[in-house]
Amino acid sequence: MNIFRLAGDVSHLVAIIILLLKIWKTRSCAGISGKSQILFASVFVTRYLDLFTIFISLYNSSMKIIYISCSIATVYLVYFKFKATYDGNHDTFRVEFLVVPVGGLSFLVNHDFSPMEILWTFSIYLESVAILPQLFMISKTGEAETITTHYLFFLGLYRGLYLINWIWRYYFEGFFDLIAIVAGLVQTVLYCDFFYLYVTKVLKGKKLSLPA
Amino acid sequence: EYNVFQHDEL
Repeated sequence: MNIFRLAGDVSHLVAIIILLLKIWKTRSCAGISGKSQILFASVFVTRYLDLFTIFISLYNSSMKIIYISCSIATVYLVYFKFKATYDGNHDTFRVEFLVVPVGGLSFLVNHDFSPMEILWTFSIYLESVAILPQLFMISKTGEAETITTHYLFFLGLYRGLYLINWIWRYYFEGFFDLIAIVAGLVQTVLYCDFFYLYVTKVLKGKKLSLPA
Repeated sequence: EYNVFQHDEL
């Protein structure tokens, strides 16, 4: 464990908690892409199946349980409890265009052709594009609530910190996992446009609005 | 040798 990976995990946890609290406190999921939340929940479920097969550390297992339960709780809030506030008209990204290629690729490019490893690979590839429905929805509505931009900032930051963690681990441990690194690069690059808007607008107290 | 099949990262 190194400081960058710990900071990444904390950033990820902060993002998940921010979103959950935003929906719970405002009793509204306006501006939130339910499709992205479903993708994130499936990312966690497919990646953390090893919860039942391998024990790495208390930290590792407890974080996995927290991520899975928070993401499923978020999906529940969006599609059931606060369904009336779900903006389905703008959450129209065709997720099959993500899931099918990602599914195919995880069968073609993986470390080991075993069910657990293919599911892990699927999860890594899916996570790199899971935010697209959310970014697409923001581009369609032309704006995002400030709390939602903070959620996206920490979510994008987490994988960026993981990239530094992988540089650290390559240099000090000779460890590197090309699948995770390439997917992590794609994932972080997808946020670049948002990061620019976040820094130039939200951090200056303006609302994030796109030229619709 | 790091066992890549035992992913120790979240």
